[in-house]
Amino acid sequence: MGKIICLANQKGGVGKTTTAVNLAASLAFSGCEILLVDCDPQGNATGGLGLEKKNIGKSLYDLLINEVSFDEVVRPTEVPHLSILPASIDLVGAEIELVQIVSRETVLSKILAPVKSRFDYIFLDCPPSLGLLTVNALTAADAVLIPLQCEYYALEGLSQLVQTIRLIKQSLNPGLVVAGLVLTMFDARNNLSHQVVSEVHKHFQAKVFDTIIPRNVRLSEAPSHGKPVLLYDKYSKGTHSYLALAREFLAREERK
Amino acid sequence: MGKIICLANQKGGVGKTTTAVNLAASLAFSGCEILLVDCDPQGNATGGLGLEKKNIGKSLYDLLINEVSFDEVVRPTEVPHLSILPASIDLVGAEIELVQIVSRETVLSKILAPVKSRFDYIFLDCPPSLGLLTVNALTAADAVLIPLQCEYYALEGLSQLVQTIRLIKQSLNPGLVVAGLVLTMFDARNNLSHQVVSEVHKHFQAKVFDTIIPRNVRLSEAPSHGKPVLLYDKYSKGTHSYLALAREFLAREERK
Ligand SMILES: Nc1ncnc2c1ncn2[C@@H]1O[C@H](COP(=O)(O)OP(=O)(O)OP(=O)(O)O)[C@@H](O)[C@H]1O
Ligand SMILES: Nc1ncnc2c1ncn2[C@@H]1O[C@H](COP(=O)(O)OP(=O)(O)OP(=O)(O)O)[C@@H](O)[C@H]1O
Ligand SMILES: [Mg+2]
Ligand SMILES: [Mg+2]
Repeated sequence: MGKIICLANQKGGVGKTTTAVNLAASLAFSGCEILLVDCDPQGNATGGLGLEKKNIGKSLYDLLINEVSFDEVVRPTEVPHLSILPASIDLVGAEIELVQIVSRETVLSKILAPVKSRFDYIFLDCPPSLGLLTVNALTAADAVLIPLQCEYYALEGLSQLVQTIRLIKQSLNPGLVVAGLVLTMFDARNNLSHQVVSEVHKHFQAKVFDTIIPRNVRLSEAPSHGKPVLLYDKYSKGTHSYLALAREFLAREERK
Repeated sequence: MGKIICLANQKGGVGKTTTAVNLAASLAFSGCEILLVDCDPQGNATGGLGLEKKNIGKSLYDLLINEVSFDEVVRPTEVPHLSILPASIDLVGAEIELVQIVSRETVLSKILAPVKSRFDYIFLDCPPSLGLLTVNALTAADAVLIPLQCEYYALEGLSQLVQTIRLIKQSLNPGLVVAGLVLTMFDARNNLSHQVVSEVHKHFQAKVFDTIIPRNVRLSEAPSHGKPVLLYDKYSKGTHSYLALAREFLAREERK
């Protein structure tokens, strides 16, 4: 029965989209039925899976604001078992337009509730902010996966994110839990990376995924070809680390 | 007479804060009187210059919403000739509170107009979004400096940013110009970096600063010590590249 996982972190450039696209693709490859929802007006997950943003037609914006049907917007991707609800540029306006709507925080969760059972997992990629789009995603989610770049500023922002998750849990989504933290762009040659890893383990212990995503240029090249890394370079460290993350994700889910 | 420069890019993690802090510090070092305004609720520029966010007291939030005086909020930093208007966590609420204020886009420009002449340059560090805080910064600014990470997703987001700047220029700030684009986190060993550099030169020609900021671990370590890189490790590539950027910035200003 579909579980909704939100990739959130208001710090920019920490690997939310890269983790959403590649974890979703790796799980789809291992036979899960996956939906990826691009809640970011930048539309990086949409472009990263090969959809052309300019000729997108109907997008998440139309679902949130114009009440079209889910089936008119959802698309297949090049990866079997992976579908996407694409973003478009007018999503920028959605945050302002959502403000006027009654119960504006629960619009996305109402859209996803009736289709949840069609998928094993639904991943929500969020923009780098704590605005209404991210609040909608956190309210719709069963769990939050926190990508965390091995950098000082990213570590500094963690307490603000944890505070926001707590507020959402209290007021809008009592069932929300932290699925875990995924360390990204780890560079074994530099001390800072190791310091961040040990600091995060100290505070979050078992919540920290064992799989650490290394910095790997294939991961940053793949989106320019509109492919997840496992379709771009299946022998790369990027591919192996996200397949390992998918295996660990499933193992953690089974333990629950 | 003080010129206001806004560091903006809605793509996250492209080096806005790192460029704001280190360019401001390098210019202060060469004798300019500089103010840095931290418009990002994450408060990375505030932490990166050594201020403790928890005991901040009055911050930019109080200027925007509670109408305290500029002199109650502005602070010195460890760098001579560099002052800061710090951010605090309640800035997250400012975007929602600003919506109710009449002429909500020009609040920051009204705060800065009377103090502009005290400084040679005022730098505004923006959050990774195109919300009301960034709109306020773009409306207050004389020019926009665009930090651009040498990555595909960052390049993809450029047209959205340029479009937003054009809209602000038409409706709120006719004098706004693009001061230039600064390429950051350049890694000479990887093709993607070179591809992004040549792509940006093709589209923006003379607007692209000659100084390219290389990826340099000292730049990411310095904020954990609350110092700009020139106070953390004055012999590093990071320090040299931002001092070179400061020289080029001044040369371009003199040519105008
Ligand atoms: N492990 C990695 N190795 C190398 N590059 C990476 C890695 N993970 C992400 N990147 C690159 O770093 C940049 C930032 O990653 P990404 O865009 O996924 O972060 P994000 O958190 O989604 O950003 P935003 O806050 O803008 O949404 C991208 O250009 C991406 O290609
Ligand atoms: N040239 C560089 N070399 C190495 N690391 C860098 C460089 N520039 C920035 N960084 C690091 O990369 C990360 C992103 O940079 P920074 O936080 O300045 O970007 P930003 O655009 O301000 O992010 P946000 O969108 O969250 O505001 C930080 O951890 C920073 O320390
Ligand atoms: Mg993203
Ligand atoms: Mg920043």
